[in-house]
Amino acid sequence: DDETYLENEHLKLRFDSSGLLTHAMLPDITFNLAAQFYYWTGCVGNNTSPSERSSGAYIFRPKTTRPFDMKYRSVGNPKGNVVHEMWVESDKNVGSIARLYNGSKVFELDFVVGPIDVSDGEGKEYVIRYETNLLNNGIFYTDSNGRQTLKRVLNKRPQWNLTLEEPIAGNYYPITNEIYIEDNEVRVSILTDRSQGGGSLEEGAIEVMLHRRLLHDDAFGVGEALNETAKGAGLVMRGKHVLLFSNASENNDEFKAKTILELHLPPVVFVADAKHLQYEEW
Amino acid sequence: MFVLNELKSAMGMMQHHDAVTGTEKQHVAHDYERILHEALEDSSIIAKQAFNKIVQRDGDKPPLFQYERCSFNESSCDLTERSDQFVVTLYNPLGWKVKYPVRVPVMEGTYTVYAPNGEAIDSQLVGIPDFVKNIPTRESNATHEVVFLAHLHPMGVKSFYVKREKKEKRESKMNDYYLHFNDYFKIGDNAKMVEFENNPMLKPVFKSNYEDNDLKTKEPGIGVNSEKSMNSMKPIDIDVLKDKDGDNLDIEELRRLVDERDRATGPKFPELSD
Repeated sequence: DDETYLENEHLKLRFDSSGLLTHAMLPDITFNLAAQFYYWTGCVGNNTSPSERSSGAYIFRPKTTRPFDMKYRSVGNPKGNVVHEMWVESDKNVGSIARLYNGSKVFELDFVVGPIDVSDGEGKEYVIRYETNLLNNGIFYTDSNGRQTLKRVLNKRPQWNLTLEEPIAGNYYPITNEIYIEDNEVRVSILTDRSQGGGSLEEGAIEVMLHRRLLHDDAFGVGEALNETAKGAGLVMRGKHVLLFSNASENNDEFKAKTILELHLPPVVFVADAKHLQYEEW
Repeated sequence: MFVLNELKSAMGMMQHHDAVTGTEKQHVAHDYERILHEALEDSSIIAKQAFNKIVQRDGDKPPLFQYERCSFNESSCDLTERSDQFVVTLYNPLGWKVKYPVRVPVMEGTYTVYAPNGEAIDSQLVGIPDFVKNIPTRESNATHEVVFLAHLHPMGVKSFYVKREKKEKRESKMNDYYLHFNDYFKIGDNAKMVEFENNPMLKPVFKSNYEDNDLKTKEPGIGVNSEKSMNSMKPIDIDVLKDKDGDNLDIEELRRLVDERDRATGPKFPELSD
C-alpha cells in the first residue's frame, strides 16, 4: 500500500508513501492539503547601510526568493482507539507527528525542528507551508494584535500603492493565534501554540515561521547573532499547530475561539507516585 | 502569597518586549529562564498543597502525593517512567468543559488507566519517535506515551490512576467500539441515528441535538455513508425504524442489508480530486 489514512468520524486525511499529507476529506468536501517544511537562508548584509542589514533577531530577510525543500520519509504510523498518528522525518533535522484524536474535529501537527545545521556557514530559517488548492486570490487573514483579525492581501497595503523590494519578508505578518485562508467552499485555519510570523506567499498556501538560527547580527540593537546553542548543538524547538477546516459559509467563531484558548491554556498536569497506594485504596 | 508574588513578579518581567520577542542578549535570555523556572518551581507548592487538601489528608500526616510536573514538551518524566503505578491530576483553568488528550511518558508495557469513578477507560500506548528521543537536551528513558482522553469540568480537578500491568504487552486497550468516518449512527436502546438521504431504507421519527457521547457506542456501528456535510446531518432519535414502504424494519435485517452492501462495494468516501 502506498497511501495511508488517518480518520475519525469528522475528518479523513490521506498521506502518500513518504508520509506526506496530500488530501483532507470532510464529509462533503475534499481538497488538496500538503504540510511541508522548507528553509530560507538568511541574508548577510552590510550593517552600516540600513537597507542592507542581515537577517537577524529583529528582521527576517531571506537571501533567495524561493525556499529550499527537504526529503521526507515515513517512520511510523501508530493507530489505536484513542489516536491515529503519522510520523515523518526529513533529512534536515525536522520531524513531525500528524495526530487525529478519536472524536476530535481538529487535526494536530506536532513538530520537532532542529538542531539547525549551520556548518555550511549559512544561517537558516525553517518554515512550514500548508499548500492547498483553495483559490484565495492572495487574501489571507491574521490576528496580528491578538484582538482582531485583519484582512491581508499579497503585495498590497490598504492605505497606499505598494512596491515591495522584499517580496517575501514584505508579505509576512505577525500571527498571535491564527492565520487563515478561504475560498467559496472551505476555510483552512492554522492555530498556533505561540506567536509566530507568516503569510500566504503563493495561491492556496499558508506559510508559518517555526525556528531560526542565524550567524549575523541585524544591527537593530541586540548586538548578537540569533545563534543559541544547548549542549553544543543548536536549539531544538517543539511546537504544535492545530488545523481547523470549516465550510466558508459556516460561522464557527465560537468553536475556534474556544479551541484557541484550549491551546493556550491547557490543563495543568501533575503526576504523583502511587507506589504505596493500591488502586482499591485510591 | 509570598511564592505567588514571586511568580507574578516573574510574569511581569516577561512582558518586556525583548522577553516577548526573543531580542534579548543571550545572557539575559538565560537569566529570564532562571527567574521563570524558579518562580514556577516555588509556586507549584500551592498546587501540591491544594491537591492534598482535596484528598483530605490530616495535617500531621505526610502528604499523600508528592506531585511533580514533567517535561511533556520533550516527552520526558522521571517519575512516570520509573513508576509502576502513579496518579495523574489535571486542573482545567477554563470555564467550560474540555476533552484533553493526556500523554504520559512511560517505559514500554501494558497500562490501565482508571477514571475518578474507578472504571478503566480507553487508553493507548504510543511509541515516541526517534526524532523526539534524540533531542540533544532530553534526559529520559521513556520509550512510549500512555495516551488517554480526559473529560474535565469547567475549572475542575480530576485524578486518574495509571497502573502498569504485569501481563504480556499489548498496544492498546479497547473498551468501546471506535466509530469510523463512515459510521454515523448506532443501534440499541434509545437508539440515535443520523439521517442520510441516500439511504431510502430509513425513515426518521423525530430529531434531537448531537452530543459527543453519541459518537461513541458499545454497539458496533453499521457502515453507512453520506456525502452530505456533517453540519447538515441532524441526529435523529428513532422509536422505530421503518422501511421505504413505511413498514417496521427489523434491526438485524438492517444490519444484514448494510453489511451486505459494504461487503459488495466497500466503504464509500468522497472522490479524490487531483
